[in-house]
Amino acid sequence: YTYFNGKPKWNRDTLTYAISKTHKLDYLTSEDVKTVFRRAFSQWASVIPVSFEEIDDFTAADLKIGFYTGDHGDGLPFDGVLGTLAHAFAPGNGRLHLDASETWVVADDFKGSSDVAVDLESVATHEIGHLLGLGHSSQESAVMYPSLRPRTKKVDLTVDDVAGVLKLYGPNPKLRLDSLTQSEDSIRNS
Amino acid sequence: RNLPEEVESTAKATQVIQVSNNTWHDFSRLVDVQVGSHVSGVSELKRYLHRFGYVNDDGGDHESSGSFSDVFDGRLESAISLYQENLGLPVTGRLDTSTVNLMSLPRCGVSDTHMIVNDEGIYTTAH
Repeated sequence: YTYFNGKPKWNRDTLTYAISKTHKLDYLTSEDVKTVFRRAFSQWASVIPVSFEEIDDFTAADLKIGFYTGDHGDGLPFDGVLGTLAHAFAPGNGRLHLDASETWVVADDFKGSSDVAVDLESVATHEIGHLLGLGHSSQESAVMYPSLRPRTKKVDLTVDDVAGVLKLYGPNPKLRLDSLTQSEDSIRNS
Repeated sequence: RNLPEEVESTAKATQVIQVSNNTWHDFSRLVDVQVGSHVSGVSELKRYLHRFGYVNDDGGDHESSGSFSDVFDGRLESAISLYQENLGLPVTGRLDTSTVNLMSLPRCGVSDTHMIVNDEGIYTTAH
């Protein structure tokens, strides 16, 4: 696991987030998107002593989520179908941008989806890791690994993801290590 | 004779649409390209690696026009080795199939710069 230079982190135990009402997709309902992000945030909230609160006020939110195409003014233009799927910024900034050109899927399976379908929950969980201060991982099984195949779901935090975020924020008192996909002692070791 | 041309032009149009909707970078034609060779498409690979922090602007190869050359030089070999190390691939410095396949996959737009040795030679990576 890695961190952004300087290991920035949030110093609050509650972070608010909002999903843009203007930068959205016409083929997914806002409820669909909210459900996906609630699940993605709860993955991380179960590990660290930070809770995430959904609010409507996009301007006031700590974390700002939206779908954008091409050059959207942050110096990191998106590139159409596939390629770069999304990006997020380090703690303190809080922006999470998803490429609206992708074919985003929220269902649990990819039945009937196109060859270039991308799982929204997998990308959301990865980008939230960046919002919390994690960089990319070298372990292909990790949520924080930079690449994601189309029509693939990867939402379960691995030991690598958890060890990295624990080092930044410490453990959630209710954290149960055995719920992770890998053995508990490898977490304790790391 | 209108029909054949018409058919042909339609076929071409279909082909262009098909290609433009396809995966973003298809580097498959660069598999096993050797250091020192000059192959069309190497410059696009350099742009890709530059985008994610593996090739600097001052790579000696970055012409003033902002473009890279198609020469597979030593700097590119080092950049590929670093990419392979960071992405958990066997570090060969060569464009082997697994490396090229991974580069052709969709990915997060956040640069890998934070995984790379910084100026003081200190890894910003916590292992």
